[in-house]
Amino acid sequence: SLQTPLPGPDWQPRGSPQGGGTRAFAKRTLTWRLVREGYSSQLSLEEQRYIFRLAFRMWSEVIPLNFLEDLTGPGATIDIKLGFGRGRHLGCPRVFDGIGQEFAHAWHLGDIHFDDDEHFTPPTSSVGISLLKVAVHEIGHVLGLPHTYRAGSIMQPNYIPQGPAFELDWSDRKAIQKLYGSCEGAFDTAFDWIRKDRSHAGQGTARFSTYFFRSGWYWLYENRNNRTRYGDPALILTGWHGVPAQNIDAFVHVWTWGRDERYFFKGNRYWRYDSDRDQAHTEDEQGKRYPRLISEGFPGIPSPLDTAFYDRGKQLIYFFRGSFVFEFDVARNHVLGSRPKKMTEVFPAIEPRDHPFRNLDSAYYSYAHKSVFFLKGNAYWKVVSDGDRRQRPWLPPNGVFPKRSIPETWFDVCDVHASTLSM
Amino acid sequence: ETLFHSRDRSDLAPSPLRRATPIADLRAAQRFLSKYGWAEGRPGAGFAPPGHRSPRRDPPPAGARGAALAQSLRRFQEVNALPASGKLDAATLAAMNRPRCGVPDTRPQLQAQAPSTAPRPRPAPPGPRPRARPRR
Repeated sequence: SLQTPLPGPDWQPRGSPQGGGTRAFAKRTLTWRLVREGYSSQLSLEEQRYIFRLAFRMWSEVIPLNFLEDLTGPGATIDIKLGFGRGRHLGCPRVFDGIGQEFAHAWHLGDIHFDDDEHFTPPTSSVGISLLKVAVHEIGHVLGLPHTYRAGSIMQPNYIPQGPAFELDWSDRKAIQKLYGSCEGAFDTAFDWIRKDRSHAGQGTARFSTYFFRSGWYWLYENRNNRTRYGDPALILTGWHGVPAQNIDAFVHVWTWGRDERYFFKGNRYWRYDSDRDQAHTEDEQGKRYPRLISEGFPGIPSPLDTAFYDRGKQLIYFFRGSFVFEFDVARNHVLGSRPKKMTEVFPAIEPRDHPFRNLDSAYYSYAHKSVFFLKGNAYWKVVSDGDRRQRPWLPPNGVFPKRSIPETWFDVCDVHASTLSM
Repeated sequence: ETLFHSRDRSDLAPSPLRRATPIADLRAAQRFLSKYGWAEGRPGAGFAPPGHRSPRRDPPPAGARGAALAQSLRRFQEVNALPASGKLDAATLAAMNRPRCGVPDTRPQLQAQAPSTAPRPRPAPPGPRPRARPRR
């Protein structure tokens, strides 16, 4: 009865994201299908399926869930079923009302219905109701998100017509990650790619882009936005021409006054990348042909490597393998002291026993943080930087701060199902 | 078929039958508030529009119903950044007629019996999904 007094003006619908919603699935890969009896009469079938594939992928880019379109399994085993209908539709007890007002709804057992009387349009169109936006919204419900009136949220109850391109904003990402957690997983390598530019005044400037590589995929990380680029991951094959298509061991950018050399390492070989022509060199200006053996180009360095990074201040490449680190003097082209050192000796732990010790995934110098990070599994250790020592002189040079979790610092670096990779 | 003459069917005039009935009066507004979870009590319960006889008990006195309706309107108006007058004004009716999702505003999904696109067991209690696979 409505007699019961209601909470005050800050009332939020029960179950709203401020209350968090409820996680709906325990497994990591969910299947979906556009049911045969529910094809729309407005868009081609391929367009409908493409838009749904993209809608699922957008959620998959920010949570550790993958979505697979399953066209063959028994209907009862499909986790999320989508369909269009008019009026009384698809055996649903909730009748659609025709053009206007209610355009779709979602059931908690994973059925999503779209009112085919509405004028649904593809993402490129700026008229009608974007099927992509509505699909992302309804999938959000099936995953457990309720409505919210927060401006900018995809989970607002009313359709907000705006430019064709839309993305999940920060708060929607945090709301769904509250239900399903953040994405984890080890990287093969991480690095900042320097691009040289000219300012308007003709002055030389340098910009950097941060990349994470895993298996055959990579993400560009937008440090200023605290997220990966919309639409990543992408295939290494498509973004980096002439280097191995997966499982890269290391990247090193030797950058001094006289040198600007970028090397990818895998196994016992290495490739030099031509930044201007955006492809690997086959032969560089010194007549060296690539790929080359690491032992040729870097005498005394073993392979395969775990990882490596270049210290511009010391003009040293640190090559890591097992529990050892090789300090390679790029000017003299040999290993300092002609022998490796223990990683714990060169990079001592600040907290006893809180150290990666061996088998790093990646040693990454970040221009955004002006620090080196050791990445291993889902954790990272930050190396004491010059800035840290100016503030806290007692810190040991190259000391290693205690371990933290990667998703605490780099957000939304999520896999997607391989079937949706090259969308 | 729905009549059209242009090759690209751009003149496919939607039949007037298929247009949603505008929410234009108090009764329709009450149905809207009830349908989308703005009436308190059992989610989606809503208040009985005037003249409705609840089977189990006498309807609340008209005054209480009016106060309850005004309260529900105020809540709906607040979240839609409208003046929380508690009165059904034009701006509130316009907000009710905007294209929207059919899921109530106070729950993550529709909770009634799932549609029969695939016969499924009784709706699971809210919370983690039942482990067992739904029987056909």
